[in-house]
Amino acid sequence: REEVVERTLERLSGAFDEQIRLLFGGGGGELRLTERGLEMRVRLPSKKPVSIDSLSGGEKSLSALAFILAAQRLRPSSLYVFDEADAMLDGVNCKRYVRALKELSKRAQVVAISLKKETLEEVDHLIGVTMRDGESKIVAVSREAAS
Amino acid sequence: REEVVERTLERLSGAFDEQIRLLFGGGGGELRLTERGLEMRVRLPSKKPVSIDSLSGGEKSLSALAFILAAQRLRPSSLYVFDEADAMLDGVNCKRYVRALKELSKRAQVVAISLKKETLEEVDHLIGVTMRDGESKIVAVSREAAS
Amino acid sequence: AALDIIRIVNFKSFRRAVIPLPAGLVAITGPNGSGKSNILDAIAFVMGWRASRLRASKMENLVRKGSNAAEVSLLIRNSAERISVSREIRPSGEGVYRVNGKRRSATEVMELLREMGFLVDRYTFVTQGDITSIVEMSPRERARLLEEIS
Amino acid sequence: AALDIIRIVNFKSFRRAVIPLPAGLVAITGPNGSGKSNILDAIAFVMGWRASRLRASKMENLVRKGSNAAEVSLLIRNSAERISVSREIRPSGEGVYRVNGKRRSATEVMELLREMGFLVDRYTFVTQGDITSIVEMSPRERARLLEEIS
Ligand SMILES: Nc1ncnc2c1ncn2[C@@H]1O[C@H](COP(=O)(O)OP(=O)(O)OP(=O)(O)O)[C@@H](O)[C@H]1O
Ligand SMILES: Nc1ncnc2c1ncn2[C@@H]1O[C@H](COP(=O)(O)OP(=O)(O)OP(=O)(O)O)[C@@H](O)[C@H]1O
Ligand SMILES: [Mg+2]
Ligand SMILES: [Mg+2]
Repeated sequence: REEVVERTLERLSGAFDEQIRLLFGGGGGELRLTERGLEMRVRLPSKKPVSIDSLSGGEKSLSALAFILAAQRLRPSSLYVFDEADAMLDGVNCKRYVRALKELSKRAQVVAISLKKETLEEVDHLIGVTMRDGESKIVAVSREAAS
Repeated sequence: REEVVERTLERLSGAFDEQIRLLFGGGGGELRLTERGLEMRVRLPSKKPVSIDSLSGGEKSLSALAFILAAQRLRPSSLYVFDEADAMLDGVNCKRYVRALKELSKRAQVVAISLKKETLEEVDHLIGVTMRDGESKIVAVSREAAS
Repeated sequence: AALDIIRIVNFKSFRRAVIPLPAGLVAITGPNGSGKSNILDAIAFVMGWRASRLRASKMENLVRKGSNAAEVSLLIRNSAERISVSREIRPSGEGVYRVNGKRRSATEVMELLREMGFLVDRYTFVTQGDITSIVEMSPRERARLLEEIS
Repeated sequence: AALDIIRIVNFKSFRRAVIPLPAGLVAITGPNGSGKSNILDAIAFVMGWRASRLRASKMENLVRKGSNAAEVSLLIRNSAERISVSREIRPSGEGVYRVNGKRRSATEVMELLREMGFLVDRYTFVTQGDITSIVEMSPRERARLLEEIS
């Protein structure tokens, strides 16, 4: 059992490192098991390495996404749902985020809730929701309705 | 002491009710002291009342702002700083948010960090920050640089 | 396996809705408070989450105000098969799971969903405001995530 | 009272910066990771917050990587007076507060700031991701907020 976890960790850390590099356009990451538990290290391109709690809101969001994408490679789920995971991302990072989700959607079903134009422009299908007469209504299931 | 808290609560609840009405264009709110503590109730326009934990992310953000603005009337601070308090707000609510901050800025100093165009368009002054050569740099302290 | 259609009856802000999910990357958008997160809640509800994980202090709060029962059905395509998995909250407050219309235990439904690859965890279902928690959690909590992934 | 200028030396991602705050509603914007939240941290740092409240596990992590000391000064206008309040982290890790260049205790500085109306609480300084906490906190915690406001 412990050996399974060790081997999983090795693969997970490698995948995490790759995802960080892809999402941030450089740098790298590492997952390491210590007495404290599973520690996460992220090194961003052209930046001095700092502990992950000092990362910005947007940087934490992308690092978390890198972890999720790494986990997907090891233990795939049939469905992924992201509720405003791009809330703190700027325009450039929204594009990186939605392109990563697009890649993920080739291997799994992916649904993302978003208010960001830069994200919504890139998806294959858009479902609109509104509140009318005190009830939620689906207003469209269409291709690129928002662009 | 308990009387002070009681009287403060009465004024705070009234102010909270007013701020909810202003921020949501209707409805109302109430703050009530019970054995469980300080309970918060929000009733939104054209919606069935639900407990505050069932509110949406955007609705929670505005309700929290209503509380802060109510508290300001009772115990004013010289300075207010909001770090991406509009992260979950849609375009319409960003306008309501920034207009409330603008009103607040008549009585106190207000600084808001934001990535939202609908918010940034309405402020009096914009300070830009970028990362260059591994250090944060202030790039502008200007009026409406982003519009 | 793929989630083809979500059918919602009197769940949270939805009175009646049938939501087909097309293939490819799907986004849900709309104004604050319109019901986007409630759709995620509807899916997670059928997949076993309890009220507290769905922004409700008890099961009854998941039922649309003014109604006395709620039901969400997920139409799943699994290779050639089409399977309906649903969960109902009866007026009594009792919860009932069904597969293709037949009543099943929660355990049986969770097992079936897991077999079809539906892992409903914090690293597959990211709820609003929760994305940064993977970075902000303690190393001990993250070690538990590793356990789940292994 | 009003905060006129923030002067930052080797604090987090800032090497050297002088940030004047104009009158009226001010917004700070820029790309992810550029240093916006670090400006809020700089202000809160002088106003007494400890490392853990500033996304740092210890004081040393607030010092810009590669430097050995940090200092933030706030130039405050209080009616006709202009007051400088600063806080330094020395290479030893020791913290030093100063008012108009003279060393003061933390307690004295907190009292001075409070007298000038600077209340640095969770309902005056809303940190990133924290806005909804007022709604999501337990009634007990909110009662404690009421205590602070009373
Ligand atoms: N049992 C219920 N009956 C009726 N309405 C309900 C019930 N539970 C929740 N709601 C309503 O659902 C709304 C919130 O919906 P939801 O969280 O899906 O919004 P959202 O589209 O995700 O918005 P946001 O963009 O702000 O996150 C609330 O306004 C609430 O009034
Ligand atoms: N001690 C330090 N030395 C050098 N850089 C640091 C230090 N502490 C934090 N940083 C850097 O500060 C950056 C984060 O800055 P900040 O949180 O202010 O960003 P932000 O502009 O608020 O971004 P976002 O929009 O994503 O919230 C991190 O990338 C980190 O590398
Ligand atoms: Mg939502
Ligand atoms: Mg920030």
